Amino acid sequence: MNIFRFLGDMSHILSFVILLLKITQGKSAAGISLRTQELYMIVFCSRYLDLFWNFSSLYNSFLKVVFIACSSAIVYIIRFKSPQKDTWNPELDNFPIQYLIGPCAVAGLLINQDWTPFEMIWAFSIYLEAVAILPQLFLLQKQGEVENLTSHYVAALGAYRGLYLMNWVYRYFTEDDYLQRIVWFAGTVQTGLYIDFFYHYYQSKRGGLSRPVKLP
Amino acid sequence: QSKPSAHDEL
Repeated sequence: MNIFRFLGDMSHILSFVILLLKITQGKSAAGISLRTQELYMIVFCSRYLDLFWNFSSLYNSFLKVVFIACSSAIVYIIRFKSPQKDTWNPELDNFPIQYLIGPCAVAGLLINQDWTPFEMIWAFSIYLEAVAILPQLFLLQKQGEVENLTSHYVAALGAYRGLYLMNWVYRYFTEDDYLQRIVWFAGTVQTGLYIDFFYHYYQSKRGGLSRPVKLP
Repeated sequence: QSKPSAHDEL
């Protein structure tokens, strides 16, 4: 464990807290992509299958349960609970996620670490997480303006994997035979997708005023 | 001693 990875996990937890507060207190899922939340639920449920046999630390196992529970709760609330379910707009939030899941599944089959079924599923979840934010970014693009809390949610989510990139660099230089090309590649793609958002987020927050984030 | 799994990250 190093500070980058710890801060990355804290940023990830923060993103869950912000989103859960927004949809439970704000009673609205407007501006939130259910598609992206469904992809995250698939990512965590598939990646953390090893909960049952790979006990590397209490910290890991605890957060795996937390991430599966939170992502499932978010999908449940937006999909089934009133009044949030009425604030979700299927016409706007209509990114064809099958075009994300399909290629990631093929990639997981072909490029993985150990050729066992779990490793294929694990690689699938890594690739899927890299592109899972796309429906959310497309939704924000369509709306042009980003609600304040949503912008903090997306920023925390982008920061989490950005901090993980630093964690991988740190581990590469401090641990011998540390090699994780799959997560390095996917994590770089994932963080890259946020660059444009971060630019607009920074511009809007720079003045100290919480001017809304505008996407062109 | 369980094999230290390559997946020690979240």
